[in-house]
Amino acid sequence: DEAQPSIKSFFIPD
Amino acid sequence: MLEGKFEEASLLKKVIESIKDSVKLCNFNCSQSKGITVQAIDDSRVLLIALKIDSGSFQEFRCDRDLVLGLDLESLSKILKQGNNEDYLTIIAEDSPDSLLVVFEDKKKDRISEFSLKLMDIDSDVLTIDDMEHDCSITMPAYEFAKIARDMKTLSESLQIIITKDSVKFNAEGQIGSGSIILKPHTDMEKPDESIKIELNQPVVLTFGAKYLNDIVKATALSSTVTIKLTDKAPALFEYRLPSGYLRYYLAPKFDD
Repeated sequence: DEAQPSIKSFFIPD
Repeated sequence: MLEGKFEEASLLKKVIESIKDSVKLCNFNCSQSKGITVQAIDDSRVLLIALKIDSGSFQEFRCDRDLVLGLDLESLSKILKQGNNEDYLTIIAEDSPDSLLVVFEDKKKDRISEFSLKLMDIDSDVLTIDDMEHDCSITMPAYEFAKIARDMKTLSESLQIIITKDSVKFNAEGQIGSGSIILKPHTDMEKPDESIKIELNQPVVLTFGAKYLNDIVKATALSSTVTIKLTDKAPALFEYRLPSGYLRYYLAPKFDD
């Protein structure tokens, strides 16, 4: 099975 | 006051058609130095859209003060459909606007049409996106990538992209069977945009949701080529160049659970 992470988890909030 | 006049309405029409199915509400940030910039995340939080329409994309551009225009893209799309692709399109907003004025001018007939779009207050998280180093980069014809994304979605919910120095392979495995498409780099001297270019620091294998790739290829009309930048275990960057500016999509990869 594949998990789909959120794009937000890869970037730092400004 | 903001006043931006496009030589042709088609540019903004294509931009909005490229993103409106992914993002319903977003803020257009307007400034004299940067033109119009947008950062928005799709409703399922998998795709990030970064748009930059530089002042060079406009025939005339003036923005006296930094402005934020909160837009419902479905509503903006309805208004943009009122004008012809070849019309001049001018967008106008006051300094503290509650509406955006959209004006179309037909170049041949004496016809001017004006529409007012209500603006909204939209809360949005802003993420810092640095210019990342990438393991590899592919530039290829946009229509060819669109066809691959659309065709492979009929086989599987996921599309694997495998890059080596000699090729890029798109691989789909689904219930009815599997398929793969292999492209090799080549240079077309007569039609440079038909070329396929691979730059590789190290080979990469990543898997993406086919649905999101199909959202991304809605931008195909904007540019003859797409550049895809991939890095192991990091979001992929899909870039469509505008005449002056870009539309970028950052897509989170899938991982084996």
